[in-house]
Amino acid sequence: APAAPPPPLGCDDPEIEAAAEFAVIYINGHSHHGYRFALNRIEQVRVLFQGPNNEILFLELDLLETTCHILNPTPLVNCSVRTFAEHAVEGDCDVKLQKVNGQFSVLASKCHSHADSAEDIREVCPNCPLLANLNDTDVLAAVSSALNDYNSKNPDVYLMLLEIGRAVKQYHPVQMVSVEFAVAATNCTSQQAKDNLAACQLLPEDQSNFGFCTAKMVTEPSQDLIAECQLYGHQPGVTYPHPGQDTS
Amino acid sequence: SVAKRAAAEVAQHDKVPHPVGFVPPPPLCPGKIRHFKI
Repeated sequence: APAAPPPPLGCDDPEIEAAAEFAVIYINGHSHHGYRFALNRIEQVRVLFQGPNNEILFLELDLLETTCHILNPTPLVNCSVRTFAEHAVEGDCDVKLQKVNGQFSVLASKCHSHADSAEDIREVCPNCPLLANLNDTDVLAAVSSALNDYNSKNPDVYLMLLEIGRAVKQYHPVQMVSVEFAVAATNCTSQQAKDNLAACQLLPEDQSNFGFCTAKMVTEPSQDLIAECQLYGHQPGVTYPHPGQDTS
Repeated sequence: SVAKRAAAEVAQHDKVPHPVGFVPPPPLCPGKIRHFKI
């Protein structure tokens, strides 16, 4: 009698979880902008047996944005998930993998991310700050002021903006813009940048040094600015596609 | 409609009642939530 088909695999089955973890590493490794994502839930799984030790797996994954920018070398397990009150961002991914002799490989993946709805946040936390558009004029002003402030206080290496990661605006108890943005070291000091900014270039790939800044700019009732930046140091093989190069 | 009713009755009789204390297996998907649900 033909062998009974194997029992259907569930979304919490260790083999499926291993496939999902492999898929999340692949997704983060192939993303060039924004933040890294962590697995929140395996929504659906379909398995097609291709033969002995050969399966095709279709996974529907529910991910959540972490606080680690894509250039941050911190291991994903140490990256905390953005909390609901910080206006969480969810990623939905469909991933097709193959498992041959126990080895996974990703054949295709498609993801899209979206912030939690403002209504959801307001319902649970009326005064929580909400995500702002990255091209909001207050956001751009906060980023520019923060980077200028940091560069003026750390004159040895002039840092250049790579991308704004996220921005939230709040109006209670003070009016404040909180921003996060990725930066890179250049071949200039702050003084050289002041004299001739056009001569300042990002360091070449074999010396690249990326970093990340967070800043809070209070605009009412007083004016105040706090900016902090952290450079990660050179990470061999880690590149950042400059606008225009990146096709993704 | 007679056939349908009959079929429905037969199906009902054929349906084997679960034994007392039967606990249906948990759904295979979606899986557990690791952080929180948006």
